[in-house]
Amino acid sequence: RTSPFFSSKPTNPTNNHKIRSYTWHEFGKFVDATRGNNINGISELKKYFHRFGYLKMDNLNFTDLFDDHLEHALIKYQEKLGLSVTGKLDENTVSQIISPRCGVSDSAPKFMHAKRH
Amino acid sequence: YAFFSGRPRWSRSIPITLTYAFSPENVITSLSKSEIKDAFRRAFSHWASVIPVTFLESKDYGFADIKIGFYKGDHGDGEPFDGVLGVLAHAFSPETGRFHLDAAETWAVDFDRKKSDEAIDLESVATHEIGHLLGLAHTSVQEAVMFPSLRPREKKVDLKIDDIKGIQALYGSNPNFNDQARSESDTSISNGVAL
Repeated sequence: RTSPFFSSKPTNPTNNHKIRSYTWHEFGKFVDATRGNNINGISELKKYFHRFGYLKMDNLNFTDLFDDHLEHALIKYQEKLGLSVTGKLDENTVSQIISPRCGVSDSAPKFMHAKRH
Repeated sequence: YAFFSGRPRWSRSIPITLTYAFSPENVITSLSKSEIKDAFRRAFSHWASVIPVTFLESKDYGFADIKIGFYKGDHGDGEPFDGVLGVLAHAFSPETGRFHLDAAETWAVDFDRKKSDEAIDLESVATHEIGHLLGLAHTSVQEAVMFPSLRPREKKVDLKIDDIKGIQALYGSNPNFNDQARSESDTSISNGVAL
């Protein structure tokens, strides 16, 4: 949880400071990664997409292969958040991914129903 | 705008009064209690101005409808916080009322005083999470309060048309809400950006 940080290019011209994301800063190295590549650590990105409702898989042993599932999740993410739909880990998309956010899932969330005891 | 699965909302009859209280176990030290309470009071007022719901602070945490707490790491709901930045907060859908914030963040109520590059505006996050407590899920509209991400030192507290339409679909309109004025305000903002 110390340096190095991933410093993203701002997508919003009114918000021109650099984002230092500790939790997801490793995702910065995935910029320009493409389908078919085996990339060390990209399973963590799959976990991210699973957590926030973009990657639905029964088997949660995520591999480091940039596969069809990840590409599909990426496209759904780009569509949902109003990004250019490229299916690629371009800089804008990665910048959005590492931005601080709410922990509630994005996709038809059932998260946060609780029973009263 | 979007709703949670099954479109849950607070089911009591309108007009609704919801009480909120702060956990006695709060561990945030960078802001005073009064600063925190003022930020939440403003956040609740944004929603109360557009729907027939009133929010009242209560000292009785156990019986409050909305229970607010700052927690670090694993705090018992299966969604542990992750330290500085990353996930900032989460809230439960109606009618559970739990509202958790990551105590590890550099929470701020005034960016002129809090110079950190990692400062997160408390009122903005509170306004967003109250949307969840009332039944709104995340929207695709980037300018809206219910968009899922918030950058450090960004302030986003004014409800946009998308937020207002969504919440009024659940609860109806506050009789004192001036739809025309809000629409014109949003339009002028859009025109300003375009220019």
